[in-house]
Amino acid sequence: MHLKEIELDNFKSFSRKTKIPLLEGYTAITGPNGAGKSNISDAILFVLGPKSSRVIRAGRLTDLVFNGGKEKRPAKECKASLIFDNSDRLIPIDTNEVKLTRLVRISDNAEGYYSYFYVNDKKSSLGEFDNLLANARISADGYNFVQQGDITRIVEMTNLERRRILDDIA
Amino acid sequence: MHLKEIELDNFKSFSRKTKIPLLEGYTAITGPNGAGKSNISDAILFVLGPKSSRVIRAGRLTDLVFNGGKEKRPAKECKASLIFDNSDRLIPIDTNEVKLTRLVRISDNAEGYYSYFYVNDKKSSLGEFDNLLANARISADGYNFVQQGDITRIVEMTNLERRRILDDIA
Amino acid sequence: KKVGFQRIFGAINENFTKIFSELSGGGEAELLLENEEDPLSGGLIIKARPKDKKFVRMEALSGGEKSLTALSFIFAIQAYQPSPFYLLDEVDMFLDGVNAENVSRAVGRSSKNAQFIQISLRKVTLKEADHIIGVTMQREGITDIVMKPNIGDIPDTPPETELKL
Amino acid sequence: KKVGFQRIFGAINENFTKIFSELSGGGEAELLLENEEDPLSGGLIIKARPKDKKFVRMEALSGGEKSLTALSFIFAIQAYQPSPFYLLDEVDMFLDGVNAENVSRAVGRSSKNAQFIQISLRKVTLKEADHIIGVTMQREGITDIVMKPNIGDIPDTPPETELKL
Ligand SMILES: Nc1ncnc2c1ncn2[C@@H]1O[C@H](COP(=O)(O)OP(=O)(O)OP(=O)(O)O)[C@@H](O)[C@H]1O
Ligand SMILES: Nc1ncnc2c1ncn2[C@@H]1O[C@H](COP(=O)(O)OP(=O)(O)OP(=O)(O)O)[C@@H](O)[C@H]1O
Ligand SMILES: [Mg+2]
Ligand SMILES: [Mg+2]
Repeated sequence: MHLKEIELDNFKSFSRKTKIPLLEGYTAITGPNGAGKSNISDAILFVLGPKSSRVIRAGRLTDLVFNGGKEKRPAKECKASLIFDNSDRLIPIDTNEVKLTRLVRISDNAEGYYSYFYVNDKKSSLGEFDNLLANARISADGYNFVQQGDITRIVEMTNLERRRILDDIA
Repeated sequence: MHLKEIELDNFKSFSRKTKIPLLEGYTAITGPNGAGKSNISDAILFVLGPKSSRVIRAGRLTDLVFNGGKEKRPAKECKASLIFDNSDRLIPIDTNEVKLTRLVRISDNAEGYYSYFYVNDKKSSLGEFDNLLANARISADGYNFVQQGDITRIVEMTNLERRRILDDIA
Repeated sequence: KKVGFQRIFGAINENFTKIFSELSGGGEAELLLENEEDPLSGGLIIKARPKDKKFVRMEALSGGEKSLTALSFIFAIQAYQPSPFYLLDEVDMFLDGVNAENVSRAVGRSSKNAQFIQISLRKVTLKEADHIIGVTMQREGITDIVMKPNIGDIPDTPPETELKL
Repeated sequence: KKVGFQRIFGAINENFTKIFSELSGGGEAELLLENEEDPLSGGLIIKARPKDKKFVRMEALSGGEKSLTALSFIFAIQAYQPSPFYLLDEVDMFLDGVNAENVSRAVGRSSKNAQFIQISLRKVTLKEADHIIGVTMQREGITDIVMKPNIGDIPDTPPETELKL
């Protein structure tokens, strides 16, 4: 199984519908400071970590919606989709491709938001979505996601905190 | 006033008597990871910050004594000297050159240590030494010393901690 | 519960020692429990000795050495619970050229069995990758991307020239 | 006491805004007090807007942008209480090539009036410096140094070739 494509729609600094194709093997993502590289990582965690306490740097989920950049109007909702090649059926769904989508819409009073999940473009509950991720072992809580700053955090941990990392794995 | 030379004797990874000449203007120090670059910074803080809580990464002062490297025997004492050009008399001593030295000797029972201070090779008390630094405004507590990791610390501070930085300056 | 912890600890420790030796070109490292009979009452100590040096407390290691040690620990955990894909965001920041290259070569080897996406500003990392995604921001604060797949097949265009790094 | 604080805050804020604009090539930043009437009962907020972007909470800035903001804050404090010499240890770690070069050019300008020693692994920094000290460790765990003064005077030997970086 591998990630074939990421589709972003008004997610953080990606204002237009942006498709990011990915291939198997070793991909490097590069570019200047503030260009949007970690925002791509945030999009992946946004979809794969709906219940995760993993900091997406946004104070609130609504901060993930494109804020208008320099001169445009802010968007009302943001959407991120991950398209996986599932020929090995690692995700327990009987299709060769699985598309996982999450959408956050700012509510009209601008105070709250709506959060929706879709599997292959069909609406799904948070519970079903989360179960799917856990079964395929691609949830955002794993150590396969190393965020900018995680190295420093591990270096500065106390011995007790470090041992608790192993507890959580057990 | 500028720093003309640093002399290190069995200080951390500098086992032989090492003289590091310095010129006015902009000096860059470079080299591989673990080569000893930050150890030079530690030596400067060791001399200029005898009362400072500034972490020199050593758990105890005796950790600053050359530990033998790969195959040599550990040393019994370490010494670091800073030689300043004092033609402008910024340091209140009437010599064109001022040498500030600090020495730490491991006591024979290997439990404690002796700490000595010298100004122009004459023994000085901690109090006199500290006063001299304060008068010349070259003590290690200032913001003119930015250690590896200080940037991250400032980024991750709370707003209250940041305001207290300004309190301390006042 | 304690038996489960010991088994995990043993497996991760073995991975950690092997990976650190690889990344540091011959150094030694191991994980130790503060309390061996009752692990859950004490912490986990990381002991590391870069090549040709004495063991020092982790706090006395250089910035780059600490970073390499922490990264070996993360890789050791990853090896214990393998995943089909990995995302690494600027893990080579504190490393000099040689260490950063060791890391990207290790990632290159592991990428035969899993998909790796590594965000990096370092040329030595970019040159080990199979594919490169260039991310830039236009003047209106909107991100643009450009993808160069299979860069190994292009004989004479180093990727960084293309992306004006 | 409160008057003293206001004066310091005003001076450092002015330095901060000017320095951030310089280092970020045109961005804006300022310091704000959580409690303006009673500063000592609230914290200090840093607000920054990189060039061509909207203001976002500092937590939403990129790694490099946060680092540039923090460095501008440090430089602002330094400008308030000048010293005859400065020591900077790897402050350009999180910065891309353009930002690291802005920082080393700013250091170059300030070094006309004070002595600057900057520890760095970045070529863009080394090329702005007047003198270079190369630090290496021999196989027995002992540090060696080599000094190249006045590198600006050597017309065709880029420093990094000499040090095999
Ligand atoms: N909701 C939003 N709408 C538009 N832009 C946003 C939004 N949230 C964050 N940004 C912008 O995204 C940028 C951060 O991008 P990101 O963290 O991906 O950078 P990066 O490429 O990882 O940089 P670095 O190399 O410094 O880590 C910030 O400049 C911020 O202004
Ligand atoms: N008392 C000591 N005796 C001998 N060597 C020591 C002693 N204390 C520390 N060291 C060695 O000094 C090295 C650290 O050096 P230093 O922190 O100066 O590296 P650095 O050049 O700043 O590297 P980086 O680029 O990774 O920050 C460590 O490898 C450590 O083994
Ligand atoms: Mg980033
Ligand atoms: Mg260092």
